[in-house]
Amino acid sequence: EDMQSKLSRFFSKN
Amino acid sequence: MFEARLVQSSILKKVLEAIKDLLNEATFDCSDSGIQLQAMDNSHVSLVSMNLRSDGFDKYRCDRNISMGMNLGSMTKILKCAANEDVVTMKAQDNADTVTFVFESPNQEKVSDYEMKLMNLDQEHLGIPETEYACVVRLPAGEFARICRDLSQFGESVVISCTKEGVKFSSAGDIGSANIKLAQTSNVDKEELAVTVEMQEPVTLTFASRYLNSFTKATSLSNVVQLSMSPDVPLVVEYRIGEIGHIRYYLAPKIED
Repeated sequence: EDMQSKLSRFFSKN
Repeated sequence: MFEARLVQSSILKKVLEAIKDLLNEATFDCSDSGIQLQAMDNSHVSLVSMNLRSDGFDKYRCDRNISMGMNLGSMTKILKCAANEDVVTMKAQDNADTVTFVFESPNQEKVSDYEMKLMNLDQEHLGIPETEYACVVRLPAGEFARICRDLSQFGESVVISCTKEGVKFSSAGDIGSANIKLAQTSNVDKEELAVTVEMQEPVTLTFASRYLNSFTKATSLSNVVQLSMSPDVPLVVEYRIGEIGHIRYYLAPKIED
């Protein structure tokens, strides 16, 4: 089963 | 003083319809260039980025930048009080703790004003890197909504596979499996019926269907939807908002663990 990733993996907090 | 007047209140009603499933609250950042909103859903799996340019409003005044924390459930209730053909004006004093919505009927015989308390929301803005996407697909928004709805009956994930021939949407689960292939349209008379694929390299990514379905709540805003994909980066689902702006949804992919 694929694991749902989070946006924080791709986008950094400003 | 902030004041923004829109002849078509239906645009604002549709924008709320498009975001209220994903977000409970959001900050409307107003500046002289327009209104911007960026917020992640509670699970931090999807992000909504909306922009309404000031030149798209009939009247727009923003003396000082103002960030208005809105409860989207309350804002939806207030906008439901506006008729589609009403003119809507949003206004707030500088560093105010309320915002006022004024709805005027076309013949000016009925004028309503609703004052809503603003919320103090902590601003966590994400930096979204400019990306050259491997695949950019444009297709009729209604078609995309139909595909997401049909496939979500089969499984909680949708695999989107893009090649130069076209784009394939697949899902599988307990009842079986489903594949929907859209070929690039050759010569369609109407732009908004076309399926086009700009491909630098083929891409296959997996996404949760329930987020895709939430994104399609924006379908009433635009005839066309644009999907941008690259390996191992979030999907971008973009709907234009007339001539005034856009809504972009970002969705983190599901990754084999």
